[in-house]
Amino acid sequence: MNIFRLAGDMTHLASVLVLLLKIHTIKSCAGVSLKTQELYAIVFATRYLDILTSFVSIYNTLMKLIFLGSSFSIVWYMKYHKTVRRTYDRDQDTFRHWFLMLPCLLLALLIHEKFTFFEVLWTFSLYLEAVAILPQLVLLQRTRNIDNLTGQYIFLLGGYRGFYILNWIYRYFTEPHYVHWITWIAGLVQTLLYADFFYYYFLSWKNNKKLQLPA
Amino acid sequence: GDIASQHDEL
Repeated sequence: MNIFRLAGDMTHLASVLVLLLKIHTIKSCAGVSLKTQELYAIVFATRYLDILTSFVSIYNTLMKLIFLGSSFSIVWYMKYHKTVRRTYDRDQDTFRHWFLMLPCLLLALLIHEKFTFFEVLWTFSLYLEAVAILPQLVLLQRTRNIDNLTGQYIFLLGGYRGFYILNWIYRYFTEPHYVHWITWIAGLVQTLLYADFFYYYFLSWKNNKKLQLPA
Repeated sequence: GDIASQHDEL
């Protein structure tokens, strides 16, 4: 565990907590894409299938449980909670997530490190995580007015990706045989998707103005 | 690559 990996995990955790805070205390999920949240739930479900069979550390298992639990509870809140679900921007959040899942599944069947059930699903989760933010970014673009918590949520998620790239660079130079092209390319694609959002986030922060995306 | 070390990340 290096400082970049820890910082990445902590920003990831913080992003989830910010979203849960918004949903739990303000009882609102306005501006949050259910499609993206469902994709994350699928990402964690397929990636952490090995939770019972492969033990790395208490830290890892605990974080896996937190990410699984939080992603499914966010989906549950948005779909079934009587007040939260009324704040969901159903008509704007129309991205078809099947269009993301099918290509990711096909790609995972074609390009993987090992052709086993767990490994293909792990690879599928990497590809899907890379594009899972797209429905959220499309929703932001459509609603344009972004409240602070939603903006912070996406900012923290992007930060998590950035730290993971630093972690990979660090591990590549410090650990022998640490080469994972699939993870790196999927992670890089994912981080690049945030670039545009980051640009406007910093612009609004610099000018001390509310975050607004161009039409 | 060593698959096991890949899976020590989240």
